[in-house]
Amino acid sequence: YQTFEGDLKWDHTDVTYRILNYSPDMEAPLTDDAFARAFKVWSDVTPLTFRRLYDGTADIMISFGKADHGDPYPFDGKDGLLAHAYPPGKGIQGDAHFDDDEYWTLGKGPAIQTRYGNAEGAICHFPFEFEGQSYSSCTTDGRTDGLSWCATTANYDQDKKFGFCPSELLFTFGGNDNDAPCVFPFVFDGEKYESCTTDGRTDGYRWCATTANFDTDKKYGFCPNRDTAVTGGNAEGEPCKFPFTFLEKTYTSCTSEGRGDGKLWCATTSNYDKDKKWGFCADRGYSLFLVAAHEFGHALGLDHSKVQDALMYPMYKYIEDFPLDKDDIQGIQYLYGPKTGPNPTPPKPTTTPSSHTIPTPSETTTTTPVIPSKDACEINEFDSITEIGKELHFFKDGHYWKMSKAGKRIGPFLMSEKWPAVPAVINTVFEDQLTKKLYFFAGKQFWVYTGKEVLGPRKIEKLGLPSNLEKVEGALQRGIGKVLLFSGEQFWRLDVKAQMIDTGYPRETDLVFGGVPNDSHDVFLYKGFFHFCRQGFYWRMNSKKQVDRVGYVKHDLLKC
Amino acid sequence: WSVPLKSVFVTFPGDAIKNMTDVELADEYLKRYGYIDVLKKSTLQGFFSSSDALKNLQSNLGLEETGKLDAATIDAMKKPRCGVPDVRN
Repeated sequence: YQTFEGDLKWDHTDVTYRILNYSPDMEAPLTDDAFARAFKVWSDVTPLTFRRLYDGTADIMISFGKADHGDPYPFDGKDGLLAHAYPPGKGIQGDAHFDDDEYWTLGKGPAIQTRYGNAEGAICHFPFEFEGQSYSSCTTDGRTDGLSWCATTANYDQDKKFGFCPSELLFTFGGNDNDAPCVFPFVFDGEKYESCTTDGRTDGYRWCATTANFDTDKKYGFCPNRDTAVTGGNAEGEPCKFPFTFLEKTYTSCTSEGRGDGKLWCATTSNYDKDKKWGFCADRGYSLFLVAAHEFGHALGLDHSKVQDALMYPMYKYIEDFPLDKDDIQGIQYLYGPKTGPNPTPPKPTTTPSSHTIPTPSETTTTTPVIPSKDACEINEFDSITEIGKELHFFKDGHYWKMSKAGKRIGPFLMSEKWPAVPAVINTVFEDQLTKKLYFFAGKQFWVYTGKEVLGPRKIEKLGLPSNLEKVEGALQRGIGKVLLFSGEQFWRLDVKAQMIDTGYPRETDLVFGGVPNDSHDVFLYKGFFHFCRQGFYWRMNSKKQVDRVGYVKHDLLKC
Repeated sequence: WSVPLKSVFVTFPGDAIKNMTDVELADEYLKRYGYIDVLKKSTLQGFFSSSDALKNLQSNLGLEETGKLDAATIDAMKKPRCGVPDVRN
């Protein structure tokens, strides 16, 4: 760990903070909670306490802003630089600023707290089913008033639990009219506006009048971003318009075409070529909690750490169950010392629990072994995905699932029952389209199954692959008898009949397959499309080598 | 991501993200995060001749200290991060 020069630190332990404004991406209660949890990360291991102020000057003033936001260090648009904070001291020192050109979430996609409805403010559940159709975002389907809504359980048809999603028709935030909804059309500077606008502002935030005439009433509020809205570009807050035309081609989903940075974008009108209105598509976003916890580390006196797993490492990395690294704890305790006194204890029930709720001694004194998940929808990254007999198969830790031809997910099945010679953890598998033989790869070995007969294990170098190759991570069947084998950022072409790699290989993946992650951990052919996987996402490439879709493995392929 | 093949790159209106070469990206990154003292060495020649700035960055980010603008370093520079400089002048 490192501290700032002179070991800058607060000279008191009761540190105050104030949230000056909110992002349109997240509702205020979710934002408040993220910041409170971020402070708790540090108060859990030090004697520091954090108290929120609602006016006046606090030690740590927290704000969202875009580009030039009032200090000498402007933000840089989407991605890149996410936030910054100043070490302890007076004035701007101790303050934390968050780049509002980012898409702020809890790190796993839209975190949408509902209002009204019958779900008591629960978070939207994506995907959810409504009238037999699956929805991965809020929708206005089923309504005539234009209000977008979502189910808060997986199946609306069954549970009937729903709430309304943030929209300017429901409420605004900030401003001066107690979060009243927008009134459309409204008049501003003599002009009529039918939607939220950034006109009249230099900070890029979208606003609307909350009465029919701003010029006379001066009542306004900021518009919350809908989950379907784009960020950045020149149409912030507008929804994607599908299909749209770009360079005379039609697109039905977000695309990275036209960009050199791989970022997904869409047009917000039906014709980009004519209207030139666009923005970036919603992604998983950045966890406000994780970024805030890092920035508050600076605000308390910690500089960047060289330890990659430390919270104070300068790069963002999403971690689901966040643990504070030893390095961070040592750093903050160097400045403020360890936490003293007892930890608060959770409240205990006052009634005597019935016998079946009393934990058995074994439950309280021993550690329950972790059982690998048998639910494919709980798995974040599969060992291998491949099409066998026209059915997509998903492999993980000795189990496999498959999508039936009718589109139904079935499994798990034990790999050991069908392919007993193969180890539980494999790296890739493919079916030779001509002979229907199955080739399994695990580490530096491979096996070939013909029905129930197996050959192997054999060393992959027997195929002509380099002896220092650690594993084969993906396979693409290319015509009859040829298969591309992927590893790292390279691929080889295997002549299946000759059982030998063709000359002229390896080749660099990014030189042949442009627009996909060049460090995919799984590559496979499905329904004639190449699929490149990275974490929970896949990039689908058509035969013209155009990436025509980026989607979720779980939602789109596994139908979770 | 690898660059799309046979694609026409478009200048998108209102795009805050600049289309930069790797060298331009590195130059800006090293300046922004304090690896190049903007007042002393404002030219690329200044840091490429010594490559100390790159080595310093690679050391800070836990990368192999090659002193060269290699793929791993470029990749690291493209990752989202905190805006507080790593090196203070």
